[in-house]
Amino acid sequence: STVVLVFQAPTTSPSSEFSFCVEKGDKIQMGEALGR
Amino acid sequence: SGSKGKGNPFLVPGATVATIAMLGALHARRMYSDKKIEEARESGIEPELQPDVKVLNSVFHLLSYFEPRRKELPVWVRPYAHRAWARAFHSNLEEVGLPLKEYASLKDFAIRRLKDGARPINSDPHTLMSPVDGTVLRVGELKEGVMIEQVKGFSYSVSSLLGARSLLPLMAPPAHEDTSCQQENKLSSKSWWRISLASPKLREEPSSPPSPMKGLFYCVIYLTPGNYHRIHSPVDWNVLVRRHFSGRLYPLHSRAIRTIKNLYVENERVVLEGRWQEGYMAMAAVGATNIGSIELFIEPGLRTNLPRKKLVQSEAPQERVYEPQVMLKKGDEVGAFNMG
Repeated sequence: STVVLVFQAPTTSPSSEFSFCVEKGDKIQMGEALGR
Repeated sequence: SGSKGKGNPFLVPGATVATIAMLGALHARRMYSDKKIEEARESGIEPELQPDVKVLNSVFHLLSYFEPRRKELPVWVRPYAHRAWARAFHSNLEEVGLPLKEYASLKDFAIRRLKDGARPINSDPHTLMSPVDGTVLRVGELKEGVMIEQVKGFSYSVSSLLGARSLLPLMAPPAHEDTSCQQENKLSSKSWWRISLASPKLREEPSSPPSPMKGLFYCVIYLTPGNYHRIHSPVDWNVLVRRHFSGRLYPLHSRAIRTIKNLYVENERVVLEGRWQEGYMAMAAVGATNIGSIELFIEPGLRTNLPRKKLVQSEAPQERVYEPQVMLKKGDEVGAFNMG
């Protein structure tokens, strides 16, 4: 099975710009940060 | 028979020549298609498995109803059965919430909870956490086209995955196009969702602080059969709509991803849409052969992977608007992938 997330997030703004902290092929556990 | 054979001197040689010609043609065709596959593979595109859809589909659905996995096991058998499953699919038995004999069937074991503290929730309010255990297949930002790559050479559209009536925010056309008229006639009853990625001229009046430009991001996470199969909330968000697509149950492992096109928009799936602090949020749970049913703890009455009388092309999705909206906190249990 597979879960797909699609979401809006800031791209360029004074305070923050969203970026992933994982990349393709990474193993991840529920609760860990995907991006910030 | 001898006299008949003598009657037509051309019969045997004619049949021989025709057979050789046919075999030659078949061989030539095989060589041509092998050459095409080789060229495709060199350019990184896997030859597509030409599934006989109806046969495959009924086999995969039957597999998903495979009884023994739902059968209640005798208490003394349970630890052996669950250990065998864990060994086969590399599950971590250290994290299992209950003693193995408490799980009456493989189905119950597949949807097991974990020990308290086994999955600490990332508490940083600015982070988006993983809703499941698994392997990251794709991450990225959706630029002009809202397409997600399934495998090199083939992509699927997000609107096909989420549904035609999705609340997906419009991606404003590139700044050089005149967007004023387009914006008006595109803004519909869901205008509060139509967040245009403001091109310079559409930016808000200088009086209000410039709102941050918004992008659309995506992340695809694959769960192996041995993974923990409960789905949690990735952020604090309000769920507005649930959409259930009854579909096929093709496998979702790497070989299938490379060879069967449209997997994610053909398979049985449940989509939740809503909004979080930064705008639009959607989560799609896509089922697979051995995990036919998707349970929603926020909507216990939902049933998926129902036996269908005949294989029908995937009907329009069943949609439900949650009123009042369902408010979820980061880490809340949302649902689970289950057998059967």
